[in-house]
Amino acid sequence: KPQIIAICNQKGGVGKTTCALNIAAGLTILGKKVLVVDFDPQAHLTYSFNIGAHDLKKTIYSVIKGEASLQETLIEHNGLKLLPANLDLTLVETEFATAPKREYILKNILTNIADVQYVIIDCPPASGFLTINALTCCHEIYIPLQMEFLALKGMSRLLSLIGEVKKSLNKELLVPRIIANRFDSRKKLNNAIMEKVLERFGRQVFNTIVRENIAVAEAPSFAQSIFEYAPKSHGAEDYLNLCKEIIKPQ
Amino acid sequence: KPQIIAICNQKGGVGKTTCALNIAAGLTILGKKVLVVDFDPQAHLTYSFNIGAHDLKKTIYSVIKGEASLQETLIEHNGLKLLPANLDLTLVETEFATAPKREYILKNILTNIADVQYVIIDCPPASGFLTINALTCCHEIYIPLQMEFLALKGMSRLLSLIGEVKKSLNKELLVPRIIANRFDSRKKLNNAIMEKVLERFGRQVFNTIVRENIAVAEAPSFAQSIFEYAPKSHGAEDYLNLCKEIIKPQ
Ligand SMILES: Nc1ncnc2c1ncn2[C@@H]1O[C@H](COP(=O)(O)OP(=O)(O)OP(=O)(O)O)[C@@H](O)[C@H]1O
Ligand SMILES: Nc1ncnc2c1ncn2[C@@H]1O[C@H](COP(=O)(O)OP(=O)(O)OP(=O)(O)O)[C@@H](O)[C@H]1O
Ligand SMILES: [Mg+2]
Ligand SMILES: [Mg+2]
Repeated sequence: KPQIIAICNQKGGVGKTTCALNIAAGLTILGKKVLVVDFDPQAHLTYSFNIGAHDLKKTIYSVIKGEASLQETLIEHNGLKLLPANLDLTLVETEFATAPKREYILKNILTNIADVQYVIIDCPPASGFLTINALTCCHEIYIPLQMEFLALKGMSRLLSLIGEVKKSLNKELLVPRIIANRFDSRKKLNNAIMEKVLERFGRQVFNTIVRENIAVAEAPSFAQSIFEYAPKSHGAEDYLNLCKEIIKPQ
Repeated sequence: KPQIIAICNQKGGVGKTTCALNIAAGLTILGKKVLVVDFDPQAHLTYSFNIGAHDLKKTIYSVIKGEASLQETLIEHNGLKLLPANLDLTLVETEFATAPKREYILKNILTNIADVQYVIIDCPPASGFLTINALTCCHEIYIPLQMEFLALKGMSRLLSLIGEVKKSLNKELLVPRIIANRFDSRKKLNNAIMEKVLERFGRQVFNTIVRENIAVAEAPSFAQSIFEYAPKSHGAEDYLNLCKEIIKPQ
């Protein structure tokens, strides 16, 4: 049975998609079988695989609606599997608005997954229907955080949402873990906020800090992970170390 | 009657809030009377004014619900007015879900505004109910864009939404203008994408490019605009030039 990890943060642009892509690729390099799920209607993860999301006939939406099987919808790419998305995914909130157990629709389509050791879910910048579904079906949550103003503000909001989901929808949820992203040690602001985050969250923060690295931002335009695009970069080094931390038993 | 400008981009973290804050401050410095509207339930603009959004009794939600007047809800700060938000704003989508003319709820509360020359609206990273309301009530749209992968992808999506709003809800909408943000001329990626954006959008792109500048990211943690925090910085220079471009008759 796979370990299911949701990558969440309702703040925009903190690196959810970048982490989903590179963690999935790094775990694959370390020999794991990975499924990465695009759970954002904006489909940036899907586009990062050089897939024209808007032209796809079968996406995670089709699987949720029972119009296609998970197997026929998955796309294989460089040794890992992608469950793609596109704008159709915006329809689920209204279509399932009155359905009982509507917080379990993602969990239901992932239940019978076989031959996968990790499922990584990329969430949208919102704390609504889709994110709640991801929080309901995962074993653990990774929160990418940029060490800037309002990072902590957004955290309290997200933590109280996680608390509510743990209480009524997913009692097994582990304590969320924080990925410090786009860190630039020359920036006073990054250092000051990092200090506060460590003070407040201590061992919840991954030891590996993902540094600001232009190669990380460039890789998706070549439909590559950081490992394929710039294997010797700081970005590749940081993401590989992060993945080693992920698979190490805690 | 004020000029109403919506700052939109469904992509997260591109600088909508930062632009709203600093454009409002810059226009104020240039002698204009400005109201800045926080239209994001995450309330980062409100927090940037050092206001504890979650503790507010009166916010834009109260005005929309008719529970408070606009006048008593506005907060004056350094010569400009803020219409604050907090998480209550997430309620409007469901509460007005079946209301006729629900795309006009923002327009309605801004109709009788007096003694204001510019209204700047900060939108959330989504293309849903709130953004549609902002697009319906504004005269023009500014789109902050980071010159990175997927910037253009997101643009096509946003432009088709704007097209739909123009056709059926706001026929007077002007062509949107693009603010290049966080530009770093040493980055090949920024230069390459900028070239594509200029090629496709030409005169829709503001001449002023807002450069990557750490002072811009630091200023809100001191509840200051870039002008108060670092008046001699590149950030202050760029935002002031942007504001001069804004007030210049086109
Ligand atoms: N470590 C890094 N170094 C440099 N650039 C980075 C890094 N991590 C992310 N980025 C860049 O930051 C931008 C935002 O990242 P990304 O799209 O992954 O964030 P997100 O949280 O998924 O955004 P959204 O909320 O819109 O879904 C992208 O252009 C990405 O390439
Ligand atoms: N010109 C700039 N130079 C340096 N940092 C910047 C600049 N513009 C924005 N930033 C930083 O980028 C981050 C994202 O900016 P901001 O919160 O304004 O984006 P947003 O589009 O409003 O995000 P969201 O989609 O979550 O509402 C912030 O930490 C901000 O301080
Ligand atoms: Mg994303
Ligand atoms: Mg914002």
